[in-house]
Amino acid sequence: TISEKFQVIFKTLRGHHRISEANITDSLREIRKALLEADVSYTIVRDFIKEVKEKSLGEKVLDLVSPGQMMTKIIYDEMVRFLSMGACELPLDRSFQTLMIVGLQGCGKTTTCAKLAFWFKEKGLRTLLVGADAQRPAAKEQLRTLAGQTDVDFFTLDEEKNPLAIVHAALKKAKDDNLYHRMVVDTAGRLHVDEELMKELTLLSQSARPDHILLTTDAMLGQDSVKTGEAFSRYLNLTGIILTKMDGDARGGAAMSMAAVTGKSVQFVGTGEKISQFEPFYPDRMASRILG
Amino acid sequence: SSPDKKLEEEELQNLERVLIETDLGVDISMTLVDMLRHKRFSSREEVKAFIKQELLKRFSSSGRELGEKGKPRVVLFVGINGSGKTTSIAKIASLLQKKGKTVLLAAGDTFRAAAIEQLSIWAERLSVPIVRHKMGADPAAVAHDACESAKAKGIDYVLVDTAGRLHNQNALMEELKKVVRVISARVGEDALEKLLVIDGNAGQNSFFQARHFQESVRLDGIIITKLDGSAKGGVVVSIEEELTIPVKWVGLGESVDDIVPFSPDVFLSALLE
Ligand SMILES: Nc1nc2c(ncn2[C@@H]2O[C@H](COP(=O)(O)OP(=O)(O)OP(=O)(O)O)[C@@H](O)[C@H]2O)c(=O)[nH]1
Ligand SMILES: Nc1nc2c(ncn2[C@@H]2O[C@H](COP(=O)(O)OP(=O)(O)OP(=O)(O)O)[C@@H](O)[C@H]2O)c(=O)[nH]1
Ligand SMILES: [Mg+2]
Ligand SMILES: [Mg+2]
Repeated sequence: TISEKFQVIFKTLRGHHRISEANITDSLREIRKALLEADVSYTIVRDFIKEVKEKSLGEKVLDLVSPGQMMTKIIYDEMVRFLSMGACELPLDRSFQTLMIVGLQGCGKTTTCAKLAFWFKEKGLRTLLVGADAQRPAAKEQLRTLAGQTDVDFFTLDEEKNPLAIVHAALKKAKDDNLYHRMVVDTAGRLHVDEELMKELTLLSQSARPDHILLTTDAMLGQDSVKTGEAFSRYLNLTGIILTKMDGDARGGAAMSMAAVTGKSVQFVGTGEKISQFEPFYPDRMASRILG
Repeated sequence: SSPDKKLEEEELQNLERVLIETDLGVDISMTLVDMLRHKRFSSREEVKAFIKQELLKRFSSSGRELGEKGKPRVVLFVGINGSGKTTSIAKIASLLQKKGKTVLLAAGDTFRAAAIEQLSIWAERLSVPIVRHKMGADPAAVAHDACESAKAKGIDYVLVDTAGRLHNQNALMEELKKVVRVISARVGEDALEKLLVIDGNAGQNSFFQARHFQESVRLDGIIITKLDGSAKGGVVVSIEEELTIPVKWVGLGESVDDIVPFSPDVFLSALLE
């Protein structure tokens, strides 16, 4: 665990009065290994270690603090900084806003759409859930069922195979009914290497003109997180990230890679299959989790 | 021919990065790089071949086919949420049909919204019978009914879907054990095959999934899905080496034909390209 690794750092640096390149090499190697095991992407780990090294070597060790404690604090603070990049919260004003939920297959988008609707409901905002996944068997039915469980309105075109047409019709309904503060659009999962489907997403966002585009990411995503983040950023104007399945035991290093590469931070985390298992993201808690 | 020489440190660092980025894991990657550091090579190809041979050694298990014992033979698909269980069932059902086998599906995910509907659509597309109860029903009861129905109709294979579950959630792992007990009691342990479905995009957590599922229900094999993306699924090397669970199939897309048998050789070539 990282607390064990920090103990190693303490031991190595005990008796030293300042942090030098020689006496932190082993510590940095330990931290690097821990981050890679936590699924933080290779290049992000490299950048992180470089930052930590520069900051550590630049520090005059205070008389009251041991070099070990100083370095531990630098590592933790730098992690929180990486995770807070591009941090911003979803606005809660009552003007009509559209959110589009995107991501790889199976990461939790449909469930997250319902969770967002429930979260908005608790804030006094009325949501229209839009089933624009016309590809996966029973995807519309899944969101319809979740909407029913959440007592939130649901819209789709049952026979329509083109998501653009569904979103277009949903926007019209939202405008005509004039009842909703938020419209949350579910989309089909897709691989970021699937150029045709990524272009479809660009077209969808051009037509729906969402105020928020949230990339849903499985907490257990591996080294591919950098490529995933880069690709979705390239095709869309992402506004934030949602990390799902945080009730599992994955360390969640992908969160760090995603934030670093998209410049957007995680805004919410899913903590279970229930609609209510959804909470704001806390970088300090995530830092402790990734560091193990 | 060019003389054998040692690899430059920069080259070794680059190789370490390439290996780690496949989700192989830090320990295996560093061990391999240390091996490379002390050897001499005459070409890049030789380096790649060496790495491939070293990794090939770690695939200890045989038995990559679907078992044949039992009539019906019951195949239980388990794994964490969203890994690709339901879709993989459709793919395996189609494969079995092509081999002239009769198949029955069991809608054993009685929890998630529209899970039964999702599998029912696949059953309809494949023209295979499906046994299902209502949402909220006992999954063990669905599995039991499916076995009864298959026995009565002389069906070759029963493919049982289960709800996604995180391996660190005890109550859910206990529920799974109960499903296994009920099926085993009905058709016998030898006629039951348990496959873990893992997401090819996942990182090191796949190893812990495999270990926990293995501890709860002895696994007969693994299906790794979504390798049609850019993720390489390198974590299966440590699963095979340390847990000796054979990877049987690879999912390569969302259509019913997008599945191939797992071959360590093909897998490693793709890993290192
Ligand atoms: N334990 C847990 N399960 C979750 C969480 N979020 C979603 N799930 C489950 O993950 C699985 C996949 O969720 P979906 O909402 O269908 O995922 P998706 O991204 O819409 O999938 P596709 O539309 O096929 O790409 C389901 O079993 C969900 O119940 C979470 O925070 N924790
Ligand atoms: N690209 C790709 N997508 C896949 C593959 N296998 C499954 N999927 C997709 O992954 C998503 C989840 O698949 P499911 O079969 O619903 O997964 P599951 O494990 O049954 O999910 P839960 O029942 O919610 O736990 C769907 O969108 C599938 O189409 C694959 O090999 N490649
Ligand atoms: Mg979905
Ligand atoms: Mg399923």
